[in-house]
Amino acid sequence: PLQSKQQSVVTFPGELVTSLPDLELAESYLLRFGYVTAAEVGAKTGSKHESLATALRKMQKHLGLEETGELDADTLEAMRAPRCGVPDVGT
Amino acid sequence: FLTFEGDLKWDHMDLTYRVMNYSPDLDQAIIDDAFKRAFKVWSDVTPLTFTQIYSGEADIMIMFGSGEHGDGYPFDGKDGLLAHAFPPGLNIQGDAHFDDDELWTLGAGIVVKTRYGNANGTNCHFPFIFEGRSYSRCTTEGRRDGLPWCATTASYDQDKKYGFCPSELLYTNGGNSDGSPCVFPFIFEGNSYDACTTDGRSDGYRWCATTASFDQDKKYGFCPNRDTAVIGGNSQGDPCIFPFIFLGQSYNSCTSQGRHDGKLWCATTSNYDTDKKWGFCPDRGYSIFLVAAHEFGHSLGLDHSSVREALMYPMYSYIQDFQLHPDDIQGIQFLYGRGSGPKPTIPTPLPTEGPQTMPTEESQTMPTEAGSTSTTEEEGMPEPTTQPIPVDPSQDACMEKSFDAITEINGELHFFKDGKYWTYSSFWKSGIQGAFSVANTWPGLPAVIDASFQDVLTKRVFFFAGQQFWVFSGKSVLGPRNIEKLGIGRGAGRITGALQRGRGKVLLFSGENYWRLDVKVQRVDKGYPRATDDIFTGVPLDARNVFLYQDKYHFCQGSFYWRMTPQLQVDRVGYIKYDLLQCP
Repeated sequence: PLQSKQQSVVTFPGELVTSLPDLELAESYLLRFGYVTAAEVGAKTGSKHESLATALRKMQKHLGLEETGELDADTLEAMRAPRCGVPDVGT
Repeated sequence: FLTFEGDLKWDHMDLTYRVMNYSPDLDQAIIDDAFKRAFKVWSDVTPLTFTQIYSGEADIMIMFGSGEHGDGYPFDGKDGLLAHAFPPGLNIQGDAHFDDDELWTLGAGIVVKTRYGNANGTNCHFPFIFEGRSYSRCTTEGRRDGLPWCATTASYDQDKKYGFCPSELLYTNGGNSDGSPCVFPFIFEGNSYDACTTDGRSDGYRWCATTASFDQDKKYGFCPNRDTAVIGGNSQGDPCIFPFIFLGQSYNSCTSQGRHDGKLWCATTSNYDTDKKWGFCPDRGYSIFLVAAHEFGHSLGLDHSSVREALMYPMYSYIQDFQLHPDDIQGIQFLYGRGSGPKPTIPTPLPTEGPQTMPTEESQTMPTEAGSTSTTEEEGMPEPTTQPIPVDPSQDACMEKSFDAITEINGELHFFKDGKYWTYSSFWKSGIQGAFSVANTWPGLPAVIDASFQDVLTKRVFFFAGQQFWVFSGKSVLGPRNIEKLGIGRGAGRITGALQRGRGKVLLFSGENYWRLDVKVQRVDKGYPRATDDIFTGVPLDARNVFLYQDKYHFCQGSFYWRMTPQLQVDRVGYIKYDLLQCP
């Protein structure tokens, strides 16, 4: 049945108010799990974009996703999925 | 599969593990069992053995923690990172850590193990009917002492089966009070508390005093989570309070009102509008067994796999009937070998066109008609890494006419004969495993043993041969010693079997008599021996093997066995070879 009155949305104390923007989420994910180095994340935008695309492609291949090199919906969903904290690449 | 750089692996097979602390989400026994099964995933396909120790440094130290928990790799609250582990080696290497901001279950929602009552510790059954009303959580209805309870069947009205739910009023975990319940109110730093608190701690674990004053007595314990304990929010671990007021409305159950993501939440005081205390209601949670099995793969030297169905794939997914994937089996056997088979060889790279060319698990482990667990060329399946093993009749349990001893160890039936033994697990249904060498697993034992049993409490394994007995704890052994030390007279013949009877007692059979052994003091009780047929009527008097299996007593003679229920009723007579060994 339809709600009789408009649902109010509450900000609950102690809860993160905003979720990370997609790009920030991607950068932190790729860095944390070894697909990209801190230097690459901090590089100038041109080469940064390139290295992120390469890192995304590497991550997509490693996790059996379609290798697009883009921050598509499947890749973002994978980045938000619960998982093991051990890095995928490197020691 | 991938291993860590340099193929990091353990330099010994008999590994030890220790559980440093426990999540309040699950009863400790359930967590212990899940870890034991998680290790068994790997010991089933390698020569590795895992023994839990309770003090000192183990190879694999296991702990629960939240956020930064001491290793410089912080967890991240609910969801996201679930756990992590370190590759084999000394100190923190090999250790496994689990994020206690998650809700740990067996993957299908909270598991509420009961204590006391009349249900022998079975889990709550939700929903259950009590006085005609349905309950989907523990309740204090019908009691004046405020202790939450539940039915362990669908209807308390009909079956009258119940147990008490986890609650700080019933017991505490850890601390220094041997499980004593909380005392409310208690005084801490001059303040009075009438509920569990996280005050004074930085790790967020809820605790209470087990006397009226912590300031004076310093006695405390950690509070188990109630079944309605919330996750996250700003009062993690506190139970929902029903009814609670939210935006002027009264709520008797969890709600997603006020949220746009549809997640269920509740208040942990009676009025959210004034107190603003809340948390998420329990959901399916994460299976501690599945996540542990993955992390233990890291502890043994496996890195993440890119095969989505493999256990070592980095992302969590709940699988009800878990089976280890061939990719995981190849990986772990590359590091440690297959057990009795050849030593690890470096596999040639697999073709890359996709999973359909990989050997399926059936081709790897299913027994062939001769009862062995190998694959042969005529099955036509590719087998890139091992040579086919010809079937050796002397290794085939089904060729044996009788066995020296039969017993259940770690949930698996063990069949001993002339220095060899086979195992059969009804749980894994992977058929007979072996033959293994007794001397490899239990060094120092003679080739022929007469009887064996595993002590339920300490997991130590006792072996008897002639007038001597041995006690193994993992690989370390005490013995041989003469059975006279147990108080069994010199005149007794060889021990032919043992039945665990609970409360640390084991019945030892010899000839037509039996003794009752107190395992803790390793001495038989007064008033024994007694005649077997005084109690066990309808079974052969001089049975060759007597053992407990799946909670029933088994008496063997020749190729037959008599099975007796705990109520001392013979409920089956069958063939050892076809029923117990499952020979074709």
